[in-house]
Amino acid sequence: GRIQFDLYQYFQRE
Amino acid sequence: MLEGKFEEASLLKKVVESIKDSVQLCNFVCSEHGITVQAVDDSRVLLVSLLIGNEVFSDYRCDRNITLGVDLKSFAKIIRCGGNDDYLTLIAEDSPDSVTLVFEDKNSDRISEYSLKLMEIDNEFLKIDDMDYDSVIKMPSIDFQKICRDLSTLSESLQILITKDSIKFMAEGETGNGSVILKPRTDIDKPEQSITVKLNNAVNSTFGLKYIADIVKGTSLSNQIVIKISNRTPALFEYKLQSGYLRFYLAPKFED
Repeated sequence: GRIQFDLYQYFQRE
Repeated sequence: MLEGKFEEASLLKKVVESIKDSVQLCNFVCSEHGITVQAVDDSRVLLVSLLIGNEVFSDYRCDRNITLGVDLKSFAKIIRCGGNDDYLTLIAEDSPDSVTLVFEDKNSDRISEYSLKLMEIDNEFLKIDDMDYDSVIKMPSIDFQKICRDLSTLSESLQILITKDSIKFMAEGETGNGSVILKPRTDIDKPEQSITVKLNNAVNSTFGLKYIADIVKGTSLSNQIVIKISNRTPALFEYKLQSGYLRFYLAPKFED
C-alpha cells in the first residue's frame, strides 16, 4: 500500500 | 472599493468550476494587482493557488485590500445565471458583507444583477517558496486530462516517471495495468500541441488520482499544463491565464 502525505509536512503556516 | 469588469463572464465561470470541488470556502483577496485565492482541501493534500492579474479585466480598480469570504458552491450557482459572453462586473464596498455581480448581455440591453452574502473565513495561509524542481514538463492540457481519466479506471494512484526523453504515466490496479508514454516534440504550426521536458534529475513520483481528477477540471483555462515535480515533495500543476495562473500543489504518495 501507499501512504498519502499531506502538505503541512512540507509547507509552513504563515 | 472593488470594481472589476471581465470582458467575458466565462473566465470567472471556468475558474470557479475548476476549484469548487477541491475547496468550498475560500477568501478572494482583492488588491490593486488583482485577485488572489489560496485554499487547502479538507484532507490537506491539495492546495489551490489562484491569481487573476488586473490585466485580465477590461476595467479594474481596487483602492485598498478587500477580502471576500466566498462559499464557492453558492458562488457557482449565481455565476451560472450569466451568459458566457456577457460582461461581468464584480462590485464590493471596502468592508463588504456581500459582493455584487452584474451581467451585461452584449446583444441586448439586458442587465442582470445578483448579490452573494459573504462569510468570515478563517483559513490558514501556507508559505510556499519558489523551489527548484527535478523536472518541469509542459504538454497539452487536454491530453493530460484524457490520460488521467483513462488511467483512473484502473487504479487510485498515478505514477509519473520522467527521463530526459520520455514521460511515462502508469497505473496499476487489481483488474489490470495501464501506461502511456509521451516523447518530447515541438510543433511549430501548433505550439499548443508541443511537449517539452526540462530535467535536472529523473523523477518517479506517485499521486492520488482522486485529487488529479479535481486538478484537470482546470483544463478549459489553458491549452497547456505545466507540471513541476521533484522526488518526494509536492508537485505543482499550473494552468496559465492571460495574466496570472491557477496552480494546484499536490502532496505525493509513498510506498508503505
